[in-house]
Amino acid sequence: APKVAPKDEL
Amino acid sequence: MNIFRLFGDLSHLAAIAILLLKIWKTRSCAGVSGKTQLLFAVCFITRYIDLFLHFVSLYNTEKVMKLIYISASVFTCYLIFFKFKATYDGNHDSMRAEFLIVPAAGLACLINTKFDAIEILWTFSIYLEAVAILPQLFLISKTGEAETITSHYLFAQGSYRALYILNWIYRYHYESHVDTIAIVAGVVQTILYCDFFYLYITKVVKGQKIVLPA
Repeated sequence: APKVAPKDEL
Repeated sequence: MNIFRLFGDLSHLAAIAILLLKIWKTRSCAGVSGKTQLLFAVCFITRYIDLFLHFVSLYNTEKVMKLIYISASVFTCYLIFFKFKATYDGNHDSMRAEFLIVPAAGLACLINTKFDAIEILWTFSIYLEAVAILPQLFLISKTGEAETITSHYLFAQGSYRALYILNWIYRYHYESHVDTIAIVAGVVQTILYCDFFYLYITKVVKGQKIVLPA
């Protein structure tokens, strides 16, 4: 299952 | 980092630069919504609050970009509300920003991934960014036209999040990475530009000016 994203985007 | 996110961030930088140049060169912020710029400044500050909390040396481009976004948006607000205040079209920039801020804040408290201050501020920033362009689009509908340079600004601003959607599709497929809140808000944000994108592609690209049926 896709993991929730780390805040690595602007 | 993938090509979509790279061009998305470049498009965002271009939008900020185009607007700053327009205001600085023409020494006027006519046709520019000060409220939208204020909302964008709030978005950047609440999203990159970590820069202020534990300031780490500028060790990567991401931190530099965050600082550029915050300082450029604050400087743009300064130009609109102070330096070129006389040219600010306050009468037409009349959408109530509270109608955007309060629901975004409320929704951020209801729908988030973790109920803690930083996460809620980030979620608020994402929801607010989705609707932050509305006062600008509202202003254009009120004045019935948009300067060509302002149209280019809007096109770059709208393209940035549209490219981010492609970035999320890419990351879902190759990195099984998903951020539902950012994706849903990003889709809503991009949909709000569709009408403008249509006008931009059918008119501005052919050298005509955008004039709305007033």
